[in-house]
Amino acid sequence: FTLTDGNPKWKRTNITYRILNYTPDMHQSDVDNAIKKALEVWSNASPLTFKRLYDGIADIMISFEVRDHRDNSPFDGPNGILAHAFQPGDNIGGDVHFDEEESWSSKGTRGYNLFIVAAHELGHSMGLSHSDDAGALMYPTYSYTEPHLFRLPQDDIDGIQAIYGKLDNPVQPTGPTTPKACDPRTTFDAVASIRGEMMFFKGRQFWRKHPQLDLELYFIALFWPNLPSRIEAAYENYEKDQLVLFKGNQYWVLNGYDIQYGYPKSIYHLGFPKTVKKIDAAFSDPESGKTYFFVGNKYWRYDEIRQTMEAGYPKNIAQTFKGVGPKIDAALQHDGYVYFFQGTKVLQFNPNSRRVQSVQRSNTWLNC
Amino acid sequence: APVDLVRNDVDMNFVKNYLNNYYSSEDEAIAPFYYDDNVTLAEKLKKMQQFFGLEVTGNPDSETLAVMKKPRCGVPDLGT
Repeated sequence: FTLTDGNPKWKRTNITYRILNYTPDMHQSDVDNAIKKALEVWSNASPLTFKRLYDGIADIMISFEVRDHRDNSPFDGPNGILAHAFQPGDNIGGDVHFDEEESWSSKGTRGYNLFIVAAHELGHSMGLSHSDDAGALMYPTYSYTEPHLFRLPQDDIDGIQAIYGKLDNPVQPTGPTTPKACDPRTTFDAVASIRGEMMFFKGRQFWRKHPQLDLELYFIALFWPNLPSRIEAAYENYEKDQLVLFKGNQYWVLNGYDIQYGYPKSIYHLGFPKTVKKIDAAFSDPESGKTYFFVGNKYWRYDEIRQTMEAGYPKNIAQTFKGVGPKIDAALQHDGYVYFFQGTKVLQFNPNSRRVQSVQRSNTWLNC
Repeated sequence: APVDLVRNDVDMNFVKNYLNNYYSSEDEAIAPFYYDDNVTLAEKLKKMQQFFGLEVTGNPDSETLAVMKKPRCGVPDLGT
């Protein structure tokens, strides 16, 4: 996180705000609610409290503005600049302006979510500058997050507490941190190949590894806004050029950037018994068209061509994959080997000798 | 061979506007007077690339342009 130059801050912790006008894009109650929730993001992580005023001068005056609105920072029409805010202080200090020419929304991925943008701008109103942590709320570019799943990232919690101190509570809030590829503690939720690239899922984000490009970290929601975070298993279906993702007892089938119609579906459609609540890991073998699913200390085998779960399963992982398991985070078949990711380690399993051939740190796959 | 010069001009104007909006800082005021615009621009570009974790080249490559074209907050990334 970064504090605004000169470390400006409110001298009081009881801050007032006023909503001066509304956007026609949303119901007024939805605007009120988005602003209230955005303020709670900061009051839940610091000693700050917010009280709404309906007339007179409030510390934070919130309005929707168009183009030049006489603050020396004109808006630019649709897209580009979405909003801006001023550091704590008198008069215009703390005020938040939204570009009325944007399409504002309270839910879904159409338009810009007012709650997300307001929460970011109010961070400026509290004295925070932009963070270079790509997972932080105070990162300058817009990234959609499902509002009811939003948790203030740790970087922003650290930032607001650096200005106003901690909550007067023995239990302090904690938030998600942005994964760092070369952290020795790096583990993966799920791993899959897709059209020659590799995807390593971790929390709300995934690393994309392309043979000719640098490693890149993206929000899952940037590519697939309707997918949940913390994907638990993934594999490439080579037969159909699809990526299959699992979380809980649901799965999604993706073709390129598109989630196929009718998904998510229940994993029980694939033939799993109801006792299976989640899939730990999966990989598919392009030669045989068989997909292996790992659950606890057992695995199932699915025939992608016949589209049926094979008889005789589940089997014990240790029976076929000696030295592997019982708990597997992610699995991947690559260059004739099967790679099992378990915590910070990755086991290279040789299917011919049926032995673990080498053990390395998981993030060697992220060029570390 | 020079390709698509019109588009390049548009992109360079876009890059200049972006950097002036979000990466103008006190450094600019104290930069030596003999710095020409391109040097200042390249320095700002490097700051921007560093901030966004891009490869720091000082050139507006396609990856840098893609980040610049994302919707964003209007508050500068550096300075007050």
